[in-house]
Amino acid sequence: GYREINDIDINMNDPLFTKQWYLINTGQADGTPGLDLNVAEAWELGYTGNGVTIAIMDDGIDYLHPDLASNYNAEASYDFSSNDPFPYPRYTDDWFNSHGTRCAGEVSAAANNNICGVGVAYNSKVAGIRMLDQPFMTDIIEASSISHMPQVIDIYSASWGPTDDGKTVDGPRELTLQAMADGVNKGRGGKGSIYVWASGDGGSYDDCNCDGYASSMWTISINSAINDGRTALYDESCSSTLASTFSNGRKSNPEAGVATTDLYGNCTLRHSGTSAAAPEAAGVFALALEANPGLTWRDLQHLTVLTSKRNQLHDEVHKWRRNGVGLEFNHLFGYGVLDAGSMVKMAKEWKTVPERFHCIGGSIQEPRKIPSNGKLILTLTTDACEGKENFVRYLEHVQAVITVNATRRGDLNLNMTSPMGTKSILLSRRPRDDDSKVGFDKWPFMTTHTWGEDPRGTWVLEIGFAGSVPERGVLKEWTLMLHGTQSAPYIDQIVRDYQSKLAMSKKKELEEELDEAVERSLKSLLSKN
Amino acid sequence: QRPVLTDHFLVELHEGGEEMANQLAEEYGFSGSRKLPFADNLHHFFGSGPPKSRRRRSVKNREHLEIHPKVKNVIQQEGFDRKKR
Repeated sequence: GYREINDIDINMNDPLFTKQWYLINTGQADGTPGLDLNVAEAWELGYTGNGVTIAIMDDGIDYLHPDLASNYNAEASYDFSSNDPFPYPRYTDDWFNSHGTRCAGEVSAAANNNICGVGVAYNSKVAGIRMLDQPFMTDIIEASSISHMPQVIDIYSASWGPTDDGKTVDGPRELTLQAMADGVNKGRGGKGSIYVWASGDGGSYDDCNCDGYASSMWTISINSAINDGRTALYDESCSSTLASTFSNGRKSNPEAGVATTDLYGNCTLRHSGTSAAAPEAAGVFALALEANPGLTWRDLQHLTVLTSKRNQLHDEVHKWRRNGVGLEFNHLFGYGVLDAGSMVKMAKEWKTVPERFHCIGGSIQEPRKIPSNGKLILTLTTDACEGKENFVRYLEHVQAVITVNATRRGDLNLNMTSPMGTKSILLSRRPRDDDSKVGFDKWPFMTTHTWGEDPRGTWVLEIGFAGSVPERGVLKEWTLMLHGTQSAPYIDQIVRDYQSKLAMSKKKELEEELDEAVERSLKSLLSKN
Repeated sequence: QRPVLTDHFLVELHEGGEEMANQLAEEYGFSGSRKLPFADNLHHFFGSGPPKSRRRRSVKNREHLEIHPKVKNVIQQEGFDRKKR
């Protein structure tokens, strides 16, 4: 991801612009030069979010803020906490309700107005959906928010979720799931609403696969790196994270936080957490949607996989690995950090991916004891519904629907290995989770790590305990759900950069398609003879 | 522990759109209603009295509303936690 810094001649008069290292990282605040979202390249190509509306589902937006007012989309905004069309944050003397305003500034703060900083998509429109600020959340408020004006709002950004205490397992309820399904199928005139989710702030004690919003196939779950490429200490890792952007970190430097708008016309340098990462991603997706308004919710996930960069991200715990089709991923960062320049260039010429199919790859329903030492190892061999109308040949998302009970749920470790040899951590140890009753009941653990792979063959599930005290447990169900396309998604794409992941993937698809064609013709010749 | 019940209700009507829903909401003391865009006859009735959570169902609104001929189902919404990240 290196580029010459002085090649970038972006000049903004906004006072905080030079402190927005995640936009253009010149090494400020002890950061690493070049480690940023590469928005400069996208801006220079003319993409700034024109015509795209992003909704911030949170505690409201200070839409009177001079850096937000001009980009505020009042028509698309609503306040579900107070049931009126004015999602202005409720006053508190501890600044508690600044969250949504800070997120909004990251996406759509106006440029060159000499106020605060600049949004990633500084010509986009931002809508406020105030829905966090009531005594309790309800399914109907979440569903109403996620399904608010889906023909006007393109992207919904959420920087909240179930409690990140390392022992909660929770996710969208019935109405909200229905609303999300409706959004990805009918939103944006059928191209699908884009849901961007902050993966979680539970740190190494938590696992974002226990958060049903982050681990949904319909949301793009975003993790955060800090300005020198290391993980932030609050980062949760899980196999459903697709990519990363940036947020504050362990740095003592006060300017290593995220600079953005703040309540009542203020600015801040201290926006933080994975909360700050999601709106940055929403902004990058807005640039891509401006480059190609025809992108579907799945196109955007494919573009994320193909254009995210490892850059200089560094995870001390999980190694960077390549999956069965050569795509490099990391358990914490997903496919890498978003690269706005690459994404808009690829988006411009992108051909929508083929239809998506769903196949139950197999299921084991007999109860199996989990040993206190060692692992229970199960295998499922599948043809991925080959020969049937819902054959899945090129994977997108894979779900392992698991029902398991244990004397200490937090000590469970689940790993799944694909036929092409990619090992995904579905659940890592959560030392604070002492549940011994509820367990996981048909919980859909999702992995993005086998993206593009051929699912035919034997899948291996390993389940064991990772604690210090012997525990007992029973696995009652493992159902393998395969989601993907029948035809090669990249074979018709235009390749401009022969070093790119797209070039590599397209070449691989051509080779595999050729092999399979030869195999089929040999078979038919043999059968004739 | 027992679920926390809120003053938000999911109301399913046999027929009649938003107008009917608004009329019923007013009749039964709710401060408003809103149709759920992703479903046919589902409506959000809110504000049945001072916004507070309670452990007991709001018997008055719920039972009376439930027996109205136009109403198919009434579900008082459970409250749960969501945290800013």
